[in-house]
Amino acid sequence: VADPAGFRDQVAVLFSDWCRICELPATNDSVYSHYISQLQQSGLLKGDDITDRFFRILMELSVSHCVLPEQVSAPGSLSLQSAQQLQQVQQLSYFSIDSYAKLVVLIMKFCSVDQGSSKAILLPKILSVTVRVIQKDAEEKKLSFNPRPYFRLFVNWLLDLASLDPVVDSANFQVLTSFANAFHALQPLKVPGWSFAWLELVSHRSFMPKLLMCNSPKGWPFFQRLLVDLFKFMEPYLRNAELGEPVHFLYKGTLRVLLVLLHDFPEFLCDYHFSFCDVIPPSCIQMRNVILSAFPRNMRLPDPSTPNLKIDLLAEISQSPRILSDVDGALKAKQIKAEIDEYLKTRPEGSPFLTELKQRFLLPQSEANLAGTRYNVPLINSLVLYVGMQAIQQLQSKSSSQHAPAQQITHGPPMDIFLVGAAMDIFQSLIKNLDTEGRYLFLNAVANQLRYPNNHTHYFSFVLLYLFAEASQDIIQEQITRVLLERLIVNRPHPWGLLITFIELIKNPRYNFWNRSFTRCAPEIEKLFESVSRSCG
Amino acid sequence: LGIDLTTLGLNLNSSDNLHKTFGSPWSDEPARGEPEYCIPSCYC
Amino acid sequence: DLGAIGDNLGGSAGNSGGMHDQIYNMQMLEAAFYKLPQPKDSERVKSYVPRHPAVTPPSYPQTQAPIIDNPAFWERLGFDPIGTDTLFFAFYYQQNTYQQYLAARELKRQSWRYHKKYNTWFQRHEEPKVTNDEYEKGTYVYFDFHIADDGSQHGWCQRIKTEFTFEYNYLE
Repeated sequence: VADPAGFRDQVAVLFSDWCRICELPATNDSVYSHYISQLQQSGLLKGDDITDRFFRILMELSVSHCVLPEQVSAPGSLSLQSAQQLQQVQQLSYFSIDSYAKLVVLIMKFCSVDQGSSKAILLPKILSVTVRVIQKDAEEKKLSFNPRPYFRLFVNWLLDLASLDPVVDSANFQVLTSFANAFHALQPLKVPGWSFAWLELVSHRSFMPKLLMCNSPKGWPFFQRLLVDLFKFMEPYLRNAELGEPVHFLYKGTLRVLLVLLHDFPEFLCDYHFSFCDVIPPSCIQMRNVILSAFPRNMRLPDPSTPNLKIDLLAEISQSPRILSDVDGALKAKQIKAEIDEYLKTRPEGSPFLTELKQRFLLPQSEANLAGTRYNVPLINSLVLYVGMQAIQQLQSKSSSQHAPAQQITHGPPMDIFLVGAAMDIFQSLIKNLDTEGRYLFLNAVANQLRYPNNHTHYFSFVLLYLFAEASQDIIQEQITRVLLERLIVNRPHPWGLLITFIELIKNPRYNFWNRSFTRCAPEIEKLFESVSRSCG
Repeated sequence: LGIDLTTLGLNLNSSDNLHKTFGSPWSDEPARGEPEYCIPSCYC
Repeated sequence: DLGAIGDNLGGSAGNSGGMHDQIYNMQMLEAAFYKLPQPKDSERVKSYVPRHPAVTPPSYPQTQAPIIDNPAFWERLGFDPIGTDTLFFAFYYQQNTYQQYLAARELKRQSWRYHKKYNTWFQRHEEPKVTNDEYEKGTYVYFDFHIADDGSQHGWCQRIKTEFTFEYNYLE
């Protein structure tokens, strides 16, 4: 519905009054609070439709005054490159944007609840207006959309609104989550032209650390969602080894953010690894390794190449890792969770459940194109981790009920018939019945659990080695080796669980690794195995 | 084969948190904090 | 074919839920690549807040005169000894401001040099006796905060230092 007649002009006058106040060399709070109380008295800050219109027009005005008229050039006169460079050096004057940002900050500071408006109501409302203006501008302008004024607006707000200490100021946690919700609404899949500005804001030192530190992990789900938004956007482009320059630039920026998280907030990456692996393409090995290499700061990892390292005796190896992602959501969505539970419980002989499982993993053709694979990767990931967790749980309850010392999953011959039982039936059936691509995805799902010392790492390390030892075809052993090797030959970091599994595979005579023909199928492969085994000590 | 992540401008061996000086995902320079000028105590 | 899935099967998908298709997204991303946020987009105008504001009678101007940020003003200050002291005052007591920068630039223009280790400005009193790539040695004037031995009096003054070695790696 159009704005009331004359409303836009009225707002324009108010905005120019405000800019004049901002231009004064030094203004004290009384001038600001007086101006804002006038806005309140004129009913512009009630949080109703008029409020929406008021801030939308303010934002449109501040952005329109922000970009100086471009040096006009005949469209044909500039090459694409120089036109783009011109845009890059486009002189932006941010006075109007800074003034608008400052007005919002001071409204948050001075608006009084007794006049029917409060920070808790107004900020989300102003941000949702902001989101709509950006989405609309991006949709209309498309290639000529200029993200920088909006970037400037949010930088001002993050520095002035989000910088308070959220632990002290619980109201500030709401501020942070309001920004997180706005960034989610402006995620790259929705506003691709704002992707670079978005990642810089989301990882801003006044936002990301605050959200991850305050009442942790209360703020974590908000940031996890933003990181998944980013991975979802990049996923189709990261499937290819060759990245175009813009994607490569975004990818390197993402790596920097992940390294800051790995260094400062490793527990965040540990607890959400599962949901991140769902949206990182299998070919994006180093980025996934960064996430899988995270381990809790209070943990000391034994050097994997320590001779005769007794992994089974590590205290942490029997502890379950914290998984904050939704593990069985995909199984429920596909309505196969109940059948899995039933199978794990009763393990019926000759059940068709196992042979049909492979079909359940296949995507309809239409979705296969979009997904870049014929398989439902999140479903495979979910089944592998869920079944493994059930097996570990039963194994631990079984051993505690026998009052025996916690049954160690040993890398030796399977000591516990259960471990080889229902869960392993499922894994062995999959590795036999899936085709090459499906088997690779299944093995990836298992290898994604090889992380820091915990009982998942231990169990899934055993699963891989057991499947290798029991494999009925060479190709299975080759693919198990391939999944491990391709994660080891990329630049560091390498997850601890991956290293100890590969070392066990090449050292333990039980797997007879070096006699497998594929280790010598070509000179460079032979050299590769030797160099990787040397680097593993 | 990925890239050498130590070339992205982050001091991964730092004992301090990296986020305090994280400038931007696009730069391999730490954020320039506010330069701290100090008046030598004898001048105060 | 044993490992990472082959190249993206390509093909742009239809729109799903307000999302765009991959080709559109890539085009927008490429356009955005030439409009990256610049460092100055995050820089704020430094608003200087005096840490120890001198209390002055209300009849005094309570805000700085705009001329203080005018480079020409500082160039004029350099013409007489009193003005030079003002330059030093601005440098040491108006830290983190534009005027500190302007004062330093004017002092440098008058061949004062800032010694980073001693936080002190030096000026050659005569041609140095020794100069090489690492340092120069000679007699200098320097601007210092002097406290008399008996503590009776102290204050800023310019003093002579003979046989001083000015190592260039301390030269700001």
